[in-house]
Amino acid sequence: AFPSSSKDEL
Amino acid sequence: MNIFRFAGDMTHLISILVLLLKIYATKSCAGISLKTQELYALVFVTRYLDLFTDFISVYNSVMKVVFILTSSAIVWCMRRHRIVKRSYDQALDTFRHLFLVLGCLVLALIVHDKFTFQEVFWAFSIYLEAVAILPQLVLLQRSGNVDNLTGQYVFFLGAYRAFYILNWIYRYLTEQHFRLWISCISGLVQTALYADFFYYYYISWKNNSKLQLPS
Repeated sequence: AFPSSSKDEL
Repeated sequence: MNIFRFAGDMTHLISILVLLLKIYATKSCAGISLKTQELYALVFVTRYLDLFTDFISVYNSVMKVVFILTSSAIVWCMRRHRIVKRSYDQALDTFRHLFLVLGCLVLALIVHDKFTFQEVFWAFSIYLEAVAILPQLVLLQRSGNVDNLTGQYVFFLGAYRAFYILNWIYRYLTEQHFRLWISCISGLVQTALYADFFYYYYISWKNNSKLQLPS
């Protein structure tokens, strides 16, 4: 869903 | 996911487990700032509002739940546990953490990716995480002596920050459209706050002596 930002981090 | 990100998540998890272990084994929370722990619980709850709306991976979802549960458990123990709560250094833990919350909320309302409920709270959680350690550092400073487990707790938290910065550098170099302004600037601020503590941690480790902070 967010491949280009850091929202796939914890 | 790269190795730095994974190492960062693991040291973050270890730091929380070290703290839970300390509280469980010694039935004491002496030297631990309840205000910092409340801020971390708030950080996780507001950041993981996407838990039910945006699925990324099983790993992410499980870790999110673990972080929310463990941070809430620590706050619960410190406030409610019959024996643990007696050792809480209330007189030393006087940082005005509400001002941090309000300041971060105002900043999140001004600086965010999109003006939506989730995005504003995501930015809020990033800003709050950057400064959430402050009550803990002030408490350590005031009590002077730092017991081993509390020192290790802050050490692992600092290691988590360092690995995340390596992770962002790696992602910046390997991913074409990696945007990171909000995370990266906040992350650098957060890591800088640890620099002072790390210096004294290193000195005590080198001299093989008990960690003491200057008053």
